[in-house]
Amino acid sequence: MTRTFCIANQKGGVGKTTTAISLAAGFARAGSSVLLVDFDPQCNATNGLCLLPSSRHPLVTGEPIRHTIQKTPYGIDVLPGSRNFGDVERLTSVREPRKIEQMTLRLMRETRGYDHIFIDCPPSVGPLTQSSLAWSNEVIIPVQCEYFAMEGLVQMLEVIVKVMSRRSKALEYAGVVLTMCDRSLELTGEVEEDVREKFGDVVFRTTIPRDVSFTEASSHGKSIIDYAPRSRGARAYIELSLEVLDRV
Amino acid sequence: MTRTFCIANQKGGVGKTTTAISLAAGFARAGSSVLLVDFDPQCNATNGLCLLPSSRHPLVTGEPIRHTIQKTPYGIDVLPGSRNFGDVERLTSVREPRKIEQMTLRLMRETRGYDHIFIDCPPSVGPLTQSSLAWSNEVIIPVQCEYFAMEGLVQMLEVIVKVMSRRSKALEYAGVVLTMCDRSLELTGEVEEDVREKFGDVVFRTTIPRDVSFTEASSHGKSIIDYAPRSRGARAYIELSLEVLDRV
Ligand SMILES: Nc1ncnc2c1ncn2[C@@H]1O[C@H](COP(=O)(O)OP(=O)(O)OP(=O)(O)O)[C@@H](O)[C@H]1O
Ligand SMILES: Nc1ncnc2c1ncn2[C@@H]1O[C@H](COP(=O)(O)OP(=O)(O)OP(=O)(O)O)[C@@H](O)[C@H]1O
Ligand SMILES: [Mg+2]
Ligand SMILES: [Mg+2]
Repeated sequence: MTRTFCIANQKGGVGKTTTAISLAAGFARAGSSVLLVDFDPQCNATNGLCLLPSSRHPLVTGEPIRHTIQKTPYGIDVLPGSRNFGDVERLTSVREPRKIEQMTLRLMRETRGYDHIFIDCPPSVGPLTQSSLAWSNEVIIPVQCEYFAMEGLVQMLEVIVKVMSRRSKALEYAGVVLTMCDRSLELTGEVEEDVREKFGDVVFRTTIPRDVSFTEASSHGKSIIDYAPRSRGARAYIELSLEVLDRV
Repeated sequence: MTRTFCIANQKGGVGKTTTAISLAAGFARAGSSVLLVDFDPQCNATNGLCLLPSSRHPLVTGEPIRHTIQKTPYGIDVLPGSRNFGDVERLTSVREPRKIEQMTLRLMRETRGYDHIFIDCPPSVGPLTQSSLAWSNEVIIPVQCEYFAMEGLVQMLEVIVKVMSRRSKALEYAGVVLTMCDRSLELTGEVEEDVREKFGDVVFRTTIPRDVSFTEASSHGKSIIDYAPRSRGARAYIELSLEVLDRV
């Protein structure tokens, strides 16, 4: 049974792409067959692993999805994003639940056989995020240790509940991971306490520290686990992978 | 003649809201009459000044826009965002250029009389950003000093050119501002050099340093200029306001 994770938060720059790439690398290292799906028109998950975006998105052209999946030297297969403005407009204007359902069924059918799938979403709650929620059975929400973070989280959970109520299969669980935690700032401790108090066990025990190796890794087209395996950032995502693996 | 600025970048978390609020505060301090417009369904610009989002968006209900504008103690008027899921779905599904044009004309008509208008956009290139581009005569693009930043900038400028070619009046100019610059990181210097080499005079001379006072200011519902006027972050945005004022 494939475990499909949607990495989503409409707040921008909170570490969605970094979390999707790092968890995919963590699970691939543990020997599982992993697919990373780039659903963001910015194609950061695709660039972040030194791959090129597709010129047209298979969801729009009807081409078999298998044909556009690319392999990486890190044991991660990638379904690249597409920057094609026309395709993006079409994918983001799909509003009827029936069409989103058709897109989702196609994705499920054509990506059978992977152990773990990680979907990187754009910073919005539009159709791309909604169809990725419909396709997955688990959601991971990265949240920055900053003031605006709490504001968005309540709204994000409301959207997830709303989208999930439209589909037949239940969402198994959602997990919140605190990212870019800078322990030298008082605010970090305050936000962490707030989030844990309000959301309890939904929040992973593992938190991700602020670490410059993340931006260095992406400029080298690698996950932090493959670029700097002994860094604090890499160790935190390996710990998070184990915590996610345990939560069944 | 009102100068209307659109603060846009589809990359998330680069400092759009912080730039919109800080410039609005800078211009208000210089004595101009300022309107801050929150076009982002996350309503960060509204929360960031301790205001409440509107329950329904006047662009959807047809209510006069003047009725929902709120005053702040800092000389900035704010047109708040709306979190209403139905309104957001409607505003983000407006795809025909004629409808975007109608929305834009209404906004221009009903906000006459301000000296400066700053529009905070969501992290996307969808209809909300497109109508805000259509309404403004100038664009400011915040860019983080990080690897993914350059990737998105080229794409963002392509979109601006594409949207602008659909409207009658020309965009006067676009400016790129480098945000969250941490001089202790080698990467910051490399990205800055890259961006200035590639985009030349489009890039403002003023850069914004990483400063914890920004997140502290937003948790107190104030702009950094009103919360910590002598901080490095506040001084940088005052400098940027002067540079923007000079560029006519
Ligand atoms: N723990 C961390 N420490 C330091 N930098 C980080 C960390 N996590 C991510 N970053 C950096 O912060 C920036 C934003 O992260 P990322 O692009 O993963 O966020 P995102 O939520 O995917 O953004 P978007 O909303 O645009 O999709 C990137 O440049 C990334 O390298
Ligand atoms: N120069 C800076 N130094 C340190 N922190 C900053 C700086 N500018 C912004 N921030 C903080 O970084 C976070 C992201 O900034 P902001 O919300 O303004 O970005 P945004 O582009 O508007 O995000 P979104 O894409 O979600 O709309 C906020 O918590 C903000 O307080
Ligand atoms: Mg991303
Ligand atoms: Mg914002």
